[in-house]
Amino acid sequence: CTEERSLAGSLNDVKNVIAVMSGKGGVGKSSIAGMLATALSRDGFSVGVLDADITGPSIPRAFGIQGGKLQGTPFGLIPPESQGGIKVMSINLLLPNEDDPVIWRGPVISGAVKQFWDEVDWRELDYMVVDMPPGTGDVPLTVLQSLPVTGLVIVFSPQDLVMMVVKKTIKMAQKMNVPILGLVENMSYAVCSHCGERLDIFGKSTAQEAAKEMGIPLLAQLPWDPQLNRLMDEGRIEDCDEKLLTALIG
Amino acid sequence: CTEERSLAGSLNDVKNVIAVMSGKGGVGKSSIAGMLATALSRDGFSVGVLDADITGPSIPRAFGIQGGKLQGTPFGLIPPESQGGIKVMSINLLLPNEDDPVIWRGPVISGAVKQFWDEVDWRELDYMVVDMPPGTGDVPLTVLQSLPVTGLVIVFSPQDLVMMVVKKTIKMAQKMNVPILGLVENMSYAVCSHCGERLDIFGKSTAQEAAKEMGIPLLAQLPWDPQLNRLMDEGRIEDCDEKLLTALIG
Ligand SMILES: Nc1ncnc2c1ncn2[C@@H]1O[C@H](COP(=O)(O)OP(=O)(O)O)[C@@H](O)[C@H]1O
Ligand SMILES: Nc1ncnc2c1ncn2[C@@H]1O[C@H](COP(=O)(O)OP(=O)(O)O)[C@@H](O)[C@H]1O
Ligand SMILES: [Zn+2]
Repeated sequence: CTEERSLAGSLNDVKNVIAVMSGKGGVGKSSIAGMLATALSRDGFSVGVLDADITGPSIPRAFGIQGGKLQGTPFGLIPPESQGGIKVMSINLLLPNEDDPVIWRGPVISGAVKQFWDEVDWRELDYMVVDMPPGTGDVPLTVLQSLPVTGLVIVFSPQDLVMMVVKKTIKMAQKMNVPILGLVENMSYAVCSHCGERLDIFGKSTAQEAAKEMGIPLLAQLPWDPQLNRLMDEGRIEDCDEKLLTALIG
Repeated sequence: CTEERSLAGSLNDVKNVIAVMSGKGGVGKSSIAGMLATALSRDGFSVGVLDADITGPSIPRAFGIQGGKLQGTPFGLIPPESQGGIKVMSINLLLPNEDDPVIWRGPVISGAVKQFWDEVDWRELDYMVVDMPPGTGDVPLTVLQSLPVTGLVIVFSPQDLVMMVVKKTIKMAQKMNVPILGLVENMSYAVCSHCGERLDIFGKSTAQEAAKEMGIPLLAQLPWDPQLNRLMDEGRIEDCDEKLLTALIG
C-alpha cells in the first residue's frame, strides 16, 4: 500500500517556512501573518499562508477570500489566491459558513494541519507563512515537529500578563531547537484621533529590555492602528500601509 | 477496583457552574472571569475559579496567587485562596515557574481539566467560574460534556472578525444544548486620558443588534479601562472598581 504514494503535494517545493506564534490569543498573530505575507509578496516573492488555527481561523477573512467551491486534482487541493496572488489554505474555506464551528479533538485538528501542509497543491513557494493558534498544545507541537520550520516570529503586546504566557512559547521553541527570527511587539501605543496625544493603552512597553534579556532581536514595534483593524474586518489586509510593512520587515 | 473509589473530591458540592467562553483569544475572558468571581464573592457567595486554559493560564496571576507548595489530603488537592477568599486552581500553580510551558496534546490537557473538577477539594461552593481557553477543541468539548455547566457567559470585542469566530462558540453551545446566560462586550470604547474624547478603538459597536439578532441577552458593555489592565498585571483583580462590577452583574 505504501508503494501507491498519493500524488497529492508531490509537486510542492517550499523554500522557507515562517510560523507566526504567540501562545496568547488576540495579540495580532493573524494580522502580522497577513502583513508579513503581503510584504514578502510585494517584494516579488511567491508566498502561501497556511492557517493553522483550525478552531479560530481568521486568514480567509483577512484576505477577503470566500469559502465554498475548492477544486482538487491528483496533485492535491488547489489553494485559492488573494488579489495579490498569495495562496491561502484554511479550514474556513472548507466550511459552508465562516461562522460554523469545528468541534474536533486534538488528533483530528493536528491531522488537518498536516494535510494542509502535505496534501495541498502549493507548488513552488519562496515563503510559507503559518498563522498559529494560541497555546502550546497539539497544533504548535505538530507544526514544530512535522513542518520544516525555518524560524518563528513571536508576537506580543505590552502587558506583563501577556509576556508571561508568551515566554511559555519561547521556552517551547528553545526546547525543540526551533530558531526564533525575532519578536514583534504589537499595539505598543495608540494615538488619540482627536488630540494627537500618544496613549500607552496597555501600559509602558518593556519590549526593548525583554528582547535584550532573552537575547532575541526585536524586529518591530507596531502602534495601535484603527485602519489595520478595519482592513482585517473588510478583507483588505493587502492594502495595508507601506509604513507598517516597512516597520515589520525593514 | 471500582469499589475503592478515591476520596478525592468526595466532599465537593458546587451549586452553579458558569463558564466564561469566547472562542477568540485576547478579548478579556480571564479578566471577566476574575471580575465575575470577585463580584459574586463581594455579594457574599462562596466562589471558586477553575482555570481551564491549560497552555495559557492567567488566573493565578490575576489573583496574585503564587504557585509552588500545594498541599493535598485524601479528599484532594487543596486549592489556594485569594485575599478575598476565592478558591483557585490552575496548572500554573503546579509549575516551578509561571512562564514554564505545558507542551501536552489534547487528551492530557482534557484530563487535567477533569482532574481540576473531580479531584480538587473544593468543598461547598455557591459558584464555580470556569475560565475557558480560546477555540472549540478539546477543553471546551470536555467542559461542556463533563461538567454540570449551569450557563455560559460569552465575551467578545467589537470587531467583525472577532464576532465571526465568537459565533462558532455560540453555535457549539447551541448544538450541545448548553444554556447561554448572556453576552458581554468588552473594550467597547476607550476614553482618551488626555482630552476625554470617546474613541471607538475597535470600530463602532454592533453589540445591541447582534444580541437581538441572536436572541441572547447583552449582559454588559465594558469600556477599555487601563486600570483593569494594571490590576490584572499586578495580581489585584479583586480591587476592581465597583462601577465595572455593577456594569457586569447589575
Ligand atoms: N496594531 C493593531 N491596531 C489595531 N487593531 C489591531 C492591531 N493588531 C491587531 N488588531 C486587531 O485586533 C484583533 C486581534 O488580532 P488578530 O490578528 O486576530 O490576533 P490573534 O491572531 O493573535 O488572535 C483583530 O480584530 C485585529 O484587527
Ligand atoms: N476592558 C479592558 N480594558 C483594558 N484592558 C483590558 C480589558 N479587558 C482585558 N484587558 C487586558 O487585555 C489583555 C487580555 O485580556 P484577557 O482577560 O487575558 O483575555 P483572554 O482571557 O480572552 O485571552 C489582558 O492583558 C487584560 O489586562
Ligand atoms: Zn485625546
